[in-house]
Amino acid sequence: MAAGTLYTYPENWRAFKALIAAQYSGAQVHVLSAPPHFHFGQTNRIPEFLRKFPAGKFPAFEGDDGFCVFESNAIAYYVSNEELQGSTPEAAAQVVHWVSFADSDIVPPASTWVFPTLGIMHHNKQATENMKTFMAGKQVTLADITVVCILLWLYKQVLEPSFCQAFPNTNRLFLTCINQPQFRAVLGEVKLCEKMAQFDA
Amino acid sequence: MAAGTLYTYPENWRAFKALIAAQYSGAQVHVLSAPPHFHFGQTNRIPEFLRKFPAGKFPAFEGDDGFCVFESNAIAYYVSNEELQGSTPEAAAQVVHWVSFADSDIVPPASTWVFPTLGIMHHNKQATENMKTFMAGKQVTLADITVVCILLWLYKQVLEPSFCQAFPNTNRLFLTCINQPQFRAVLGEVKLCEKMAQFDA
Amino acid sequence: MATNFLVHEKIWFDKFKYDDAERRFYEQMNG
Repeated sequence: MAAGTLYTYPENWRAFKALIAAQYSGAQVHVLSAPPHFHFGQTNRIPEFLRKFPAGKFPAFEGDDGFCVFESNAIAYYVSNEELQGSTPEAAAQVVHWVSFADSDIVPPASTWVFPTLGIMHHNKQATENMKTFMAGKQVTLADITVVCILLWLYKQVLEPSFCQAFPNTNRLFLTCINQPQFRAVLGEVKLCEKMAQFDA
Repeated sequence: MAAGTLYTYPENWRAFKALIAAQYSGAQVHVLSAPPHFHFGQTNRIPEFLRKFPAGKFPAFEGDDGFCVFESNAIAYYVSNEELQGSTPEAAAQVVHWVSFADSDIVPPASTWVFPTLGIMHHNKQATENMKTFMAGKQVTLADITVVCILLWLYKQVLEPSFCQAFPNTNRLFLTCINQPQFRAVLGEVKLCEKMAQFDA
Repeated sequence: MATNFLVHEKIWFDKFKYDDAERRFYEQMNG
């Protein structure tokens, strides 16, 4: 089973994927996300770090055996066990399917909707309307972990009960997962939004 | 080994990933991309099709055993063999790494650069400058197949020799791969651009 | 606060525009 160090800034939903996967697989992942071991904007400029992680992106993983990888999906995959990766060719293909679909079809509209409410970008009404609902899986796999981590900000910032009652499958998936001990061990208590946050001018 | 039918419109770089992978793995993939079996814009609105592929996206794969999946990375994964998927945990993680990196860091700037030259998007100078170079792998894996299929339009439309000489690694990866029989069987002769196509007003 | 980091996230906000353009392009190509 993999073991190593994860470099990330705090509260990074991309890092949560690997950390929750490790809760299920038992992989030993040591997180460095605060000084003196980690300074956002500085650590990823040190030649030593860039030699291992040329793109300077976070999260970045360094195995105890020296194996380095920085794409969050690859880190989550590497610290997973076969159950999480999908134990049959069909299950493995469906994990790839939902991870790709989540990154390509959830992240852009979800970020377009949430970021303005955090005051970190302008509001784009059209794109916000593009938000979609997603199927609930059966057994927790990387697909569920990935989708739940991507939906996290939405449920914390803008998906007020009156709005998200239209997506029962997604609610069931999200609420079921965040109450699993392995999710709670990483995310803690997720405070769901009561009132849709508005664009923070 | 997987066998089934791939629904796609012609010249779809997303479909090429699975078709090239099948050349290496020996999976039997039957392509439907023209009438009467396939009408882009109509086929994906038929209830029968949407029951199997709810997002109505292409390419879409239906196994001879009825297994259905529509994300292109998942289809390419499903028709691959272990060599292409990465035969060790590290190799498999690196395949996930490069497929994710290609989708998140190559597709956006590549589309920003190529689409205006096809006359289907306005020109965005800044974003176009963001184009990056990518490492050449050793043994062909899904990572190479994915990156080459994503770079295809760039090399056909805008990467004139004077410009891409700055990216020797990428050129080597791209030229090496497109001359492999398995790539050539799907892509045919790739006509490289001599003169950077300009924004087609 | 985590939002200070989010602002550095690379998100393809215009993806839906490019998806629409790509779909129109191939629908045109396929008559």
